[in-house]
Amino acid sequence: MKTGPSKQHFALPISEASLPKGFVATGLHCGVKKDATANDLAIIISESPRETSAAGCFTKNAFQAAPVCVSQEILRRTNGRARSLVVNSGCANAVTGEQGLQDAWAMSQETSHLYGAQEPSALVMSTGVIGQKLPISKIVTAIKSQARSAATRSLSPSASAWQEAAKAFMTTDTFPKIRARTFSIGGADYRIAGIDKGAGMIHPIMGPPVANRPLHA
Amino acid sequence: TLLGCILTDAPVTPSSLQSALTHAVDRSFNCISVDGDMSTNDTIVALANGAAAPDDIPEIDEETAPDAFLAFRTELTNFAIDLAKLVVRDGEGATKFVTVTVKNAATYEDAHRIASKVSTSALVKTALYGEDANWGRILSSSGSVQGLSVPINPARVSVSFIPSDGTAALPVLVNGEPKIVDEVRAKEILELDDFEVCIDIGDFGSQQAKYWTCDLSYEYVRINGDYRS
Repeated sequence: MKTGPSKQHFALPISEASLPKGFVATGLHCGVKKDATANDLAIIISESPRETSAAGCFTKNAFQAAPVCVSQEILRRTNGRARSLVVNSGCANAVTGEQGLQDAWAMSQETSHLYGAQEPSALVMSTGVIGQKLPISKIVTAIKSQARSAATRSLSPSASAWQEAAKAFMTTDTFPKIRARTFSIGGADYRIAGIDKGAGMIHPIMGPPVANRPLHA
Repeated sequence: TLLGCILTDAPVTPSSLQSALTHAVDRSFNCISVDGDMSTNDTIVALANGAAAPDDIPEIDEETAPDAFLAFRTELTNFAIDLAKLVVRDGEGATKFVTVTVKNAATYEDAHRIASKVSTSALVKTALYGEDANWGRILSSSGSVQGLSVPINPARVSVSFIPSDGTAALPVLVNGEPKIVDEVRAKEILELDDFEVCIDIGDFGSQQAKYWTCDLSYEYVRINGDYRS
C-alpha cells in the first residue's frame, strides 16, 4: 500500500478582483457535521440590481434527493430567475420522504427571507449521508443568523467569505475547490467563480431540469 | 456526490444560461469518474447576475447575440472542465489523475461511451494504481461496449500511454498489433501523477471524447468501509 501524493497544492487562494460582482457568500458551522470546527452550511446571494438568471443540471438517478427535486421546481416556478443558493454538507437529505421535501423547502424559504422574498426562490443542495433526516432546526437557525439586522451576519463579497463557503461544501474532500477568473466578451470584462465538491460516489450523468414529481410548498 | 455552483457577473438570459450550462456539463462534469457510482444528489447550478454590465447592455442570448453566446459558452465550458478535474484529482484514495482519450470514432457518443467504460473499469483502475501498463484490460473494456453506431474493428485500434511531462508517448498497440513494450519506459510514465491513455479507434470517423478518471486504491476501500456509521 502506497501513500498518495499530497493534494493541498490544489487549494489555491483567489483574488477579490477575479470574483464576480454583486454576490455575497458565507460558510459556517450549523451543526450537521459533528466536528464543530467544520463548515457545513454555505449561502450565496446575488445582490445585483439587475435580474439574476439561474440554471441547473441535475442527477438522472431515479432516487433524486429532495433538494434536487426542489431546486428543479424552483427553476420552473421562477422561470430561471432564482438569485441565491443554500448548501449543506454532512447529510444528503436523500431518500427522506415527505419530511425531506419539507426540509428542503424550508431551507429555500428561510434563505429567500434574507433578501425579502416571500416565496421560496433559493436553490438548494445537500451532500453527505443518504437516508438520514436533516437537523432542520439547526439549519434554519443558522440561515436566520444571516439576516441583514443580525449581528452574526457574515455574508460578504470578500475572498475569505467565498473560501469559507467552499469549505462548507466539503465532505470527504481533502481541499476546498474554488476557482475564479476574468474573461471578455465584445470588449466587456466579466468575472466567473466556481465552487465544487466531490471525492467519492462520482460518476455524474446530469441533465437540465425536468418536472418529474409532485412537490409540496 | 458532486455539487457545484458557477457564478458570473455577465448578463445572460435564463434560457441561454441553461443551454450553455447543459453544453458545458456534458463536456466536463459528465466526463469524470472516480468510482463509477452516480449519486442521488449530483447538482451543478449557475447564476448570472449581470452586475458587471450597465443596464442598457442587453442580456447575452443564444438567438439574438449568437457570437456573444458562443463566446460565453466556451468560457463556461472551459471553466467547468477545470472545476471537474479538481474533483477527480481529489478522488477518494486516488494517487493518479488519468485522462482517457478516445479518438477517430464514428460519433462523439461512441467515443464518450468507450471512454466512460474504460474510466470505470475496476481492473483498469487497479492496474493504474499498480503502475502496470495493462493495455489488455483497456482493450477488453473498450470492446465490451455494446450498441456502438459503428462496431469497433480490432485490426484498426491503437493504444498509447502519453506522459504529462512532454516526453515521448509509448505506443503499446498499433493497428491491432501488440508492440514489444519497453517496461522501463512504461514504468516511468505510469509512475507520474498525471498521464493520458489514448485509444485510437482508427475508424473513418473523426470524433473524439475525453474522460478524466483516477486509480482505485486500498485507501478508497478504507474511506468507504464505514462512511455511514
